[in-house]
This record gives sequence, C-alpha cells and structure tokens, in this order.
Amino acid sequence: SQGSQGEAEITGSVELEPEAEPWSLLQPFDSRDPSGLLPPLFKVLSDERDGPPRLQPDSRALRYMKRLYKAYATKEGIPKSTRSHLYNTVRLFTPGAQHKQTPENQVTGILSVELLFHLDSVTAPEHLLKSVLRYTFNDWASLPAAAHCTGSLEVGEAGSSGKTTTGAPDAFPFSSRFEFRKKRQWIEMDVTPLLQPLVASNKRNIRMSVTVVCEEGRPRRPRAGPFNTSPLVPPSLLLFLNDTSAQAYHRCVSLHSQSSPAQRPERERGLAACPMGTEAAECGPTAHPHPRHRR
Amino acid sequence: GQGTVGSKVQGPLVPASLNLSEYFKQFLFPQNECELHDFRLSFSQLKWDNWIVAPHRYNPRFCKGECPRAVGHRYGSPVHTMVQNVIHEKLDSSVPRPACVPANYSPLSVLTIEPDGSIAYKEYEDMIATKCTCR
Repeated sequence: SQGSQGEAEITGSVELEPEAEPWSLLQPFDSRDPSGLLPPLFKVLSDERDGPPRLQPDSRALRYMKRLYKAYATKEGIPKSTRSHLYNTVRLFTPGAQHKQTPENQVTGILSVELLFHLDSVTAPEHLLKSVLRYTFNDWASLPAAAHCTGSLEVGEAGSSGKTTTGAPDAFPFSSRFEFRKKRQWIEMDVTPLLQPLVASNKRNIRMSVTVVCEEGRPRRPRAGPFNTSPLVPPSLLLFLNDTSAQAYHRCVSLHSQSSPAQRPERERGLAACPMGTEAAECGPTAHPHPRHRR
Repeated sequence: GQGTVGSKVQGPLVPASLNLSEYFKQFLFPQNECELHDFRLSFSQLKWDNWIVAPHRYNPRFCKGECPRAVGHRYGSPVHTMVQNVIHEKLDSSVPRPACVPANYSPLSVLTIEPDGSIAYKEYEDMIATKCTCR
C-alpha cells in the first residue's frame, strides 16, 4: 500500500506540470542566463534536434568577425593573453532598415542615411565600453588616397515605426580626415558617447541618422570628376562589451599597470579589473595582459 | 606508524599474480591514474555549427582514472579526500571513493550567430579542463 501511495504522489506531481518542455526543467530557477550560452546547451542535453532557423548574417560582416576572432583567440580558441582591453564580448549588427535621403552618386559627395539597429541580443549584464559605426567599401580602387570628411550623427531611440520616440535625438558633429590604405577597406566612427546612455537604459531599438560630406584629398591617380561615395555600403554597428555574468571570462587587469591613453577611459569608468588586493595567482595564468619583459 | 605496518603485514601486500618487481614498476609508473585526457570534437558533430562559427573544433578534455589511496601533493587534494578513502575502505563502502575531477579550466572564445542574425564574439569561462585532482 505504501508503494501505490508513492506512485499516486508521483503521478499527482506530474499532472501539475503537463505543459512543461523537457529542457525547460533543466533551466536555472531564476531563468538568469545572461550569457546566452546555456539555453542552447540545455536544448542539446534534452536531445532537441533542430532549433528555430537562424537568420544568416551578411557575408562581409561574418568575414570581419572571423578576422577579429583570429586576432583575439589562439588556434585552439583560447583568448590570447597578450590582449590588454577589458571587453570579453564583441557584437556586430547590420542595420535592419535604412533610408537614403540623397542619392549615393552625388556630385557633391554628400551621403545622408538613416539606419535602424535592433540590439535585442545585448543582455543586461553586458556593459557597453565602446561602439563603432563601421563603413566598408566595395571598390577600393575607385577611392582617393585620402579624404577629408565632415558631417553629423544623430542617435535616438526608435519606436516600432522606426521614428524617434523620446525627445530630440542627440546630435554629434564630427570632422575627420581619412587615409585610405590598401589593406584597410573600411573606416570607423566612434559613436560611444551617443550610444552608451541608450544601451545603459535598456533601449534596444536605435535610430541613427548619418550625414557625411567628403572632399577628396590626394588622388590615387589623376582622375577627372569629384569624389564618389558610391563604394559605401550600409555600415555595421560594432559593440565592445564587458559581460559581467558568471559564465563570461573575466581577465584581471592590474589597475597599476601602465595603460595607453586609448585604454584609460575604460578603466576610468570603473570597469572590470582585479579587485583591490587580488594577487595575480588568483587571476590565473592569463592574468597579465602585458607579458613581463626579459631583462 | 606501527599500526600501519601491522595492518599491511596482515593484508595481502602484493597480489599473488604479481611478483615484487612488477609491483614496484606499477608503483613507480602507475597506470590508469587520474589524469587529463583529450576529447576532440567538431561542432558539426553536435549539429552546433549552425550557430557556432568558430572554433570549428574544440577539445574540452576530461579527467579520468583511479585516485590513489594516498593522494599526494601531485593532486593537491585536501585531507578530506584521504579521510573519505579511509571511510570507504574501513567503514562504509557505500561512501564513494574520491573522484577524479577537473581542478582548473581555461576559457574559450566562441563566435556565434545570434537568432536575429547578428554576430557575437564571446569569451566563456571554464570551457577546457587543464588539470585534474582527486576530491
């Protein structure tokens, strides 16, 4: 009689959760997996064969990220210890929608474009350290050797229609001189100051309005006609983030180590570093971003 | 201590099937002891290659082998491990012997395609076993 009572109890408990998916039972109770790694693993452990089909990224973007991977990780996939920056996550987004306000082949070399980025895959524990708008060129040969560009960038939160929702977007005028090099077929624009408040306040639909006016510098070869902006293709948005979740790898960077001016802002923002008093041994073998020099 | 020596004398110190030189050989060059083993896999085998772009191959490694009765400095085991061994052997065999488990790990960089089509480079903690211990 004890056995049958036990069976009844088990049956009763099963009946309480008839809808539960097998893999959902393996999920942490608090459903916190900010890294995004665990849900796919749980699905695999529950032998769920095929997940929903994923959207395929732009091949150019994929090529860039593969190159970035090679620069950041060894052949075995281990993060290179010689890196000194604090981010452990890099995300690349291509614009979901874009509206060109002026034709590309402008004689004046003006390009004005409105971009919409959906940053839904950025999780709460990922803190933005740096963000870059990255333009690539289709045809390097048609570019001048150098160009001077001025313009403005407006960033704001977008609603479902793609229009800015809250207040006036932040504007960011810029003036840059670009040198086009053979191996670098892209230019990058730092948009961190504009994007950081939006990402920090959990805004995930971002509208960017970019206007660029470029004047040709030294021509690569004698050429009639003005600087042509046609080689520009839609820019991608790169986010350099520090994932503070437990699953992410946190390299320890000594606060006392010397840093280049470019790295200092990251530290000044109080981002991941060894806690005070933490010895190198606690941080593991990859603790020192700068290998000691032999005397 | 004397007690240890006494108990050793009482029990079979060397199995009948082994001679003394073989016994010492096994002592000096132990086999099947707890150690790291390779396990190389490719993400396509797991059908993960639709969301993991890099690396293609991954060697998480694993720990396998017997834990010696007296775990020494080599494994960095706490005293508790030895106590558990004694309990298993002398008091209650339902208490398991110490297990051979990873003691250290290294991270892994992964390039993934997110469900929305964006691409993410991430560094995950504790993805490759680098050292084994008995616990």
